[in-house]
Amino acid sequence: RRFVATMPDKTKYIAKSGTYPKGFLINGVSSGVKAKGALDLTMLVSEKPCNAAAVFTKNAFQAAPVRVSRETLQQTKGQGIQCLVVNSGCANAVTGSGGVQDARLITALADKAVLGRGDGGLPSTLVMSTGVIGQRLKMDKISSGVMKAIEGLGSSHEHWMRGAKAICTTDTFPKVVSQEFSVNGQTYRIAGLAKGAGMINPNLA
Amino acid sequence: TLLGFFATDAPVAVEAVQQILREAVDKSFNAISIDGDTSTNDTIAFLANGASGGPEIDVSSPAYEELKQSVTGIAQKLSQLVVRDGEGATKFVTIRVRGAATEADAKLVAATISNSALVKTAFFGEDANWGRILCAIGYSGAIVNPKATSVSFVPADQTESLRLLVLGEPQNVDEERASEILSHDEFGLDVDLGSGNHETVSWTCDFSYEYVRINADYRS
Repeated sequence: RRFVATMPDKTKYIAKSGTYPKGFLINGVSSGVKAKGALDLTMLVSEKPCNAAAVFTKNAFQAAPVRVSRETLQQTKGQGIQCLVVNSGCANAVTGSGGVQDARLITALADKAVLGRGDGGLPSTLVMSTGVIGQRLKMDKISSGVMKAIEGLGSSHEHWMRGAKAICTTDTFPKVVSQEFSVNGQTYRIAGLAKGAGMINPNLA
Repeated sequence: TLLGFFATDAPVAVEAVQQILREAVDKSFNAISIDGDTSTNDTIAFLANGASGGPEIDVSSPAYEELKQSVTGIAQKLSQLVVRDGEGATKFVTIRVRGAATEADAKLVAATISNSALVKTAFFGEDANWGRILCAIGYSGAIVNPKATSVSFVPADQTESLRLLVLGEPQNVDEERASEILSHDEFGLDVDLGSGNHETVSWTCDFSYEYVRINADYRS
């Protein structure tokens, strides 16, 4: 018997519209880390400081952005977070202390560019990376990508979709889910993005 | 690698943000597997900016449970999208493990089935090779009583399940019906360990040639 891997139609899972939370701006751009001008950097910015938390891989070889984002949440006690920078060209994993410096630099860069914060204050940016393991980030490209992303921030469905596309690696479609919910007569909105297609057996804590 | 985040305009206290994220992730992203490899970068974040106003939601607020349900629902939808987009995946499989002595046992059995390469290649081949499923259950490390264990395939349209094993006894399986169920993009597997009252649900996919092709050609 011969087998053929016939992929089901997955376009039906792509959100055509959404209801997105107030006060969040997002954008996805090409920083040039990925080849051929593919989208590879997402920025999420909140107009107001957020209470935030994150769960991270329990893999003993935690990538630099994992270490730095955890450090940020510990330092801030999960308060005052306003930015999230995700790049998808290079995982910044097993890159040693240099990789940690790079991840901290992205945090500082976003803090300064978005919030006008200088050195010395508590960080307010979380970072994530995915892509090729064992290579250093091209920081010049990431830096210009962050600035480019800031220029085009927005809150439309298209902005959220660009944000979702720019975090993809081998994914075949962007993953965005949003909904409105009411609690005691007050209406709120929540949206989520995710990426992942391979190396997936999460053990998050 | 799995990356993701949730953003809400609800005003949520830090402790509630942490607690909700932890519980939502346990019932979603921590319950999926595509290939059994845990990345160095997996991260899921949750940000609440309170831009919509209203009283702050903390762990003792009446609104807390409702918010947790919303976040868990979104997390489950997203985690299922990740499985549906598994590299080379042609099948989306929901594994429900019931009757476990402990919740940990239920999760162990579900995870072992989810990660079994042989079970997943059988899913790809649409082969009702339930012996591989039993094999995975048996080596999972959970408390398993073979004579109390039952296994069924569950069609995606929720029509009658196809019983493969009942209380340890193999059933006279209608192979045509089995093939019909497994020919769909989506189906379920129900395992009743008959050893307690704990249960869990996890989601996985099949292994196809495409998975090897993609990963033979992608340095990450």
